[in-house]
Amino acid sequence: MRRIAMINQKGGVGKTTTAVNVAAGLARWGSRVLLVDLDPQAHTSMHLGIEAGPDEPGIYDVLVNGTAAGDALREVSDKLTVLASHVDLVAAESELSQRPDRELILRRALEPLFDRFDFIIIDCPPSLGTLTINALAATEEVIIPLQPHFLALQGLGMLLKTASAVRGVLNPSLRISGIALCMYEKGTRLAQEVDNDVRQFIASASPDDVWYGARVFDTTIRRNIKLAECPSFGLTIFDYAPSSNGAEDYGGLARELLEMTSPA
Amino acid sequence: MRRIAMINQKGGVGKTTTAVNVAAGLARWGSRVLLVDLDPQAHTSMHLGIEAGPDEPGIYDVLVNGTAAGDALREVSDKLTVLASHVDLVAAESELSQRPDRELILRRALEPLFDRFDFIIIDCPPSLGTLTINALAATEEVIIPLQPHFLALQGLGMLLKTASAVRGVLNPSLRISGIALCMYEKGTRLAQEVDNDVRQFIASASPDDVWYGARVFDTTIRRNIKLAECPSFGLTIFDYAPSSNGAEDYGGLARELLEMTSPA
Ligand SMILES: Nc1ncnc2c1ncn2[C@@H]1O[C@H](COP(=O)(O)OP(=O)(O)OP(=O)(O)O)[C@@H](O)[C@H]1O
Ligand SMILES: Nc1ncnc2c1ncn2[C@@H]1O[C@H](COP(=O)(O)OP(=O)(O)OP(=O)(O)O)[C@@H](O)[C@H]1O
Ligand SMILES: [Mg+2]
Ligand SMILES: [Mg+2]
Repeated sequence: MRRIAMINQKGGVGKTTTAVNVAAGLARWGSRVLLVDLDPQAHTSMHLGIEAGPDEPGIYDVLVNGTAAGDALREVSDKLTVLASHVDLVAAESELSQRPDRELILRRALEPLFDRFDFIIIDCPPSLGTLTINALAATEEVIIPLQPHFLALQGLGMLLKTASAVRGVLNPSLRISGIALCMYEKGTRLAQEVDNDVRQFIASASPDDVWYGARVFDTTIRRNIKLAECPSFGLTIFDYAPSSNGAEDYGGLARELLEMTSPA
Repeated sequence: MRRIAMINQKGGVGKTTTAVNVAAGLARWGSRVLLVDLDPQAHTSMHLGIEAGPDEPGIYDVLVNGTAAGDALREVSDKLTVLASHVDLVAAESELSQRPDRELILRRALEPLFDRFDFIIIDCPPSLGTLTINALAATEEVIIPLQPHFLALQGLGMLLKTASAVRGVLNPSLRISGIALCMYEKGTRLAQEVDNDVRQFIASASPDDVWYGARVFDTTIRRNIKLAECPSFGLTIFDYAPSSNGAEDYGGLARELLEMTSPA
């Protein structure tokens, strides 16, 4: 069972698009996948056409009201299940901040589900606040979706520092498993420069760095308007445009994840 | 004197790029502009090559330590001044949350500067937390940078609701002055659809809506890789690629802002 969080505090780099389409890609090859929407924007839920209303339990109820996670699941397809979000999750950051165990609430809530799924994928908001810390404490692997732009590269240090801190205090098995280059515009000098910078940075990691052994995935996700269109139909890229570059790239990324030997 | 905040809790829609290049455009035409970086990512500061170190006062010192804003300014060019940010601003959200006047701290800090500038432009983080509420309380106008994508459109309702609430409780003169379509990919059906949706939504506003009278700016900002390259040189688009589409579009947007009759 692998637990993977999509994290990057830089906004708009492809976290949600990667979480949804990688989860769908893994499910298409037969893995049982739980996709957790931990963003108050609820974009993962919207992307799949799920509207977590006030009457149906979602991630807010699980984190704040103690609802069992198993009672808040929605089956999207044969192998893909979602724990949906709702805009009321915005209140969770301040409501959880008073609790002594605030960083471990998500991990405890998901533990009873560990034997029901092969993958748990978590989409995070664009911040390093309490919700993202919960994701870092609840998973074993972090994938960093990264748009190959200068501004997006700047935040990497802060993210790795935060992951190291969580590994040291809350979750010793945490590691950065990979960086996924998203919205890649082939042929631009900028993408090539950032790509090189990131690979050099990763290659120079020392054994006690949380990103030691991380990879830049071979599959880059090309910019492709179909990836921005499919959420408006409540569909993954595979159902909306199965022969598009987007489907090819996310299929490749899911395949690459499956072929990685999972953490010991 | 006009005070304008660039706000959109959706990440990566062009807030920073619009704040920096509109501020620079206005300064090029002779306006005295203060650009405030209210994002802990400090991307506006980085975009202009400013590194707010621990020894030099920035927005964190102004908000949390009571440093006078006038003592934390940096002149970038003849007419453009910046109040820079630093990653320690991340702590401000929780440090301010205990203070009774927490939403009005920025407004009070900027008031002594009102007569020194023709425009105050504020760049905000991708959230509707305490920092963005401070910006809503401190300005008269909000510009919403919007990427014409489905997911980006979803958050508009929540943003308008928040702005209405701030107008009702803290800042009666607040209004949405416009929506700036950014990263526009001409020729895609999606951009056209979102463009139409937004214009229809705005047109159907009633007089007591905070977005009543708002416009979708005539100038759309086209996707242009030069806009993503210039931050790595610490330059605005005008200094980096003066004949690019990016310079033409942001020059046009700044011109359009100047030609709007300012609020009474
Ligand atoms: N490869 C791609 N090509 C074209 N558009 C893309 C691609 N990946 C994502 N998008 C679109 O770009 C926008 C940003 O992507 P997305 O919302 O997945 O990023 P995010 O990191 O989750 O954003 P946030 O920080 O707000 O959570 C969305 O409108 C999405 O549809
Ligand atoms: N019109 C454009 N064409 C191409 N790239 C752009 C354009 N506008 C912005 N960018 C690039 O897209 C990325 C996102 O833009 P930007 O950082 O300004 O958005 P933001 O809303 O401020 O993001 P955040 O939510 O993280 O604060 C940046 O790397 C920026 O350089
Ligand atoms: Mg997202
Ligand atoms: Mg920004």
